[in-house]
Amino acid sequence: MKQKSIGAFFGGA
Amino acid sequence: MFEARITQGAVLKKLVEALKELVTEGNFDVSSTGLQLQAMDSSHVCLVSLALREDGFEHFRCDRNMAMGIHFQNLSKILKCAGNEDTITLKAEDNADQLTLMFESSNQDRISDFDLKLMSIESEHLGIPDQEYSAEIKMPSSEYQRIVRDLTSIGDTVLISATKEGIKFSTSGDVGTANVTLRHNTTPEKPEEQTIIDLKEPVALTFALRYLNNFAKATPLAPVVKLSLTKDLPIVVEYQIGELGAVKFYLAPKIDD
Repeated sequence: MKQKSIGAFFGGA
Repeated sequence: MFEARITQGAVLKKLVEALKELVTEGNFDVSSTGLQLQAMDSSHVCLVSLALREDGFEHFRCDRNMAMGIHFQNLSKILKCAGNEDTITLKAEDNADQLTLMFESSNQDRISDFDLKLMSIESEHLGIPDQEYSAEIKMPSSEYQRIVRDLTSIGDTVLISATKEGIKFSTSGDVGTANVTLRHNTTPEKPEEQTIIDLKEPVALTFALRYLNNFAKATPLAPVVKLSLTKDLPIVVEYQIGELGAVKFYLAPKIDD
């Protein structure tokens, strides 16, 4: 499974 | 100038202990409404959002909005010098490069002050949308701590599934597998011992246990933790800090390649 970054959900990097 | 006084200095000590390993540095944004912090961990997988209300402090004054760049390990070193019963006052002049922390013992016979050097931190604020969650679970914070600690010894990731049967935490690793299910339970008289599952629709998400375990460092701050889950969105792990405010941890889910 792939770990998404938090910025991918809330805007930003 | 900025000045904030908190009689229960232990709360501030616990708060910084809860954050210091997850977040190296961040800005305390102070304004007339209170103190806020938004900071990501170094891998940008989770976000801490802290909001302390002005009226939660015994005294609060902030003439100008300021961002005070804090190195949390350094702040922790200073707060370790405060007694658990001490009243703590935070003070800074406008545009200051240091934050003064004053500790007063409960019988006022010992007063100490420390200056923490402030940092200049460029931080972007993420926009966290207000939203309805598919499942909201309130449980004793000690229970959450126990589950994530136990499962961390078995596996690296946890599948959290909320259904009308309850909330289930599942993991697997070299040792084998583990499942813990909590059912909705309002039998205990004390609200902080109840498990309350508010389910709009079933949801199942996978998360890295390392972070969920780290969030449990906030356990001493609150008897209850609230988990909020929605498909394909970060989990929110929220601790209410009495009347003072709340700390929320957001963790991005793991998603199938």
